Amino acid sequence: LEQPHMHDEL
Amino acid sequence: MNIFRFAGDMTHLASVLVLLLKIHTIKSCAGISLKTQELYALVFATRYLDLFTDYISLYNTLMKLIFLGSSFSIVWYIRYHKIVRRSYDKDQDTFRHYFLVLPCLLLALLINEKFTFREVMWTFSLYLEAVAILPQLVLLQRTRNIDNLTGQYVFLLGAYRALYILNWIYRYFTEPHYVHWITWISGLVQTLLYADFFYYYFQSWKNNVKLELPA
Repeated sequence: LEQPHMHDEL
Repeated sequence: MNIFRFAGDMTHLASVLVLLLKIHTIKSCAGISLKTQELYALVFATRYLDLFTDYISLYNTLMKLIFLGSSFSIVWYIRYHKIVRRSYDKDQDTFRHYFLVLPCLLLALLINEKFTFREVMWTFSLYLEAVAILPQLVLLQRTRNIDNLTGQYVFLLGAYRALYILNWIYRYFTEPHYVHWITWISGLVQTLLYADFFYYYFQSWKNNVKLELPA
């Protein structure tokens, strides 16, 4: 399953 | 959010504040590389394209706005402020932008997690951030007289990167499937660029002498 690409860092 | 990540963000914020303090209060940008500042403005402009499409948290949005706003205003100050711009070491700050921008753009087009506009821009911003400090380091080496605020500014930027690496190590062991090779490798390269500077910074601190980088 593909990981959602979360840009939660700055 | 873990303590390393938060401390990293705060160190990053502190570095920007130190630079704004120098520019705004002392009305001087001596020893500061405009090239590096312009590259950072480009880094944030390309990385935070998700600002209006994805909401992560209020903290995240606020910090993004702060980094965008501060980087563009610093560039504005050095270029156009009638007093500040006089102290700019234009003849020493000769690094060419495109030597860094073009390879980073090419690399982002070739190596990315997903070939979409936003993802390529995000990756480009990571690669560019990794090398954006180079014009500043070159300028430090050419400037015989590094003032305290400039030294602290570069030190805080380096500390921010080092704390982000600790954050990634922590997240790797605490979060499932937390693997981001592109972010990690470019972040590691970025931190290694500070190694030399750190060495001389701690030497000058230990011996209580003025910071000076060897030519």
